Amino acid sequence: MNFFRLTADLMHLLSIFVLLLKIQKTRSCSGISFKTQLLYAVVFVTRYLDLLKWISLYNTLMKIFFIASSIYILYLMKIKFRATYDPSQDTFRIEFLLGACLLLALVFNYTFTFIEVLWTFSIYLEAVAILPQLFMLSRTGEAETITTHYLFALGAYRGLYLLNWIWRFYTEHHIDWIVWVAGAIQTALYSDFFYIYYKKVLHGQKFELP
Amino acid sequence: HNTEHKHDEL
Repeated sequence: MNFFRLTADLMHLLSIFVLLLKIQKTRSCSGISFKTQLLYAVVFVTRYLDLLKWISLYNTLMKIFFIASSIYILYLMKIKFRATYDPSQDTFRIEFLLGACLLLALVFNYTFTFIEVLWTFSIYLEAVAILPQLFMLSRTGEAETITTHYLFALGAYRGLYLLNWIWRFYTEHHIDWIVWVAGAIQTALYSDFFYIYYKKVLHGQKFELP
Repeated sequence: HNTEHKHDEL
């Protein structure tokens, strides 16, 4: 564990709490892509099939939290606050993402086993899981401030992981190509968002696309 | 590089 990784994981936790706060406080999931949240649930379930494999208490508790919270968010969106979800805004075709990630995972993986291929699939899928949300944002052209804080924390979590990998490469000679490439792509997807978040939200303005 | 890849990150 190092500073970057711990901060990254805490940002990831924070992003989920901000999302839950947004939904509970406004009693609405408007502006949130159900498809992105569904993809995250798929990511966590397929990645943490090794849940019973002991790494540390921290690792196990975080895995349980990520699986449970992602499924809870699906429940909030699909059942509790269903009326506030507008599917006509959430039109990104996730079938292509799922198909492409599965294909890539079958071809580019470390070991061709069931668990490993699904782990690789989850890494690739996480990289692109934010696309339906960003697509929704670009369609509506604006977002509630709290939703942008959620997206910022989520993007920051990924950006910090890049620093963690650089740190681990120099201190432990830790190499993980699959995670590096997917993580770099994932972080890059946030660059436009980061720019507008910095220009507008951090200067007290509403998030609006130019 | 070990083939038994350890996934210790989240």
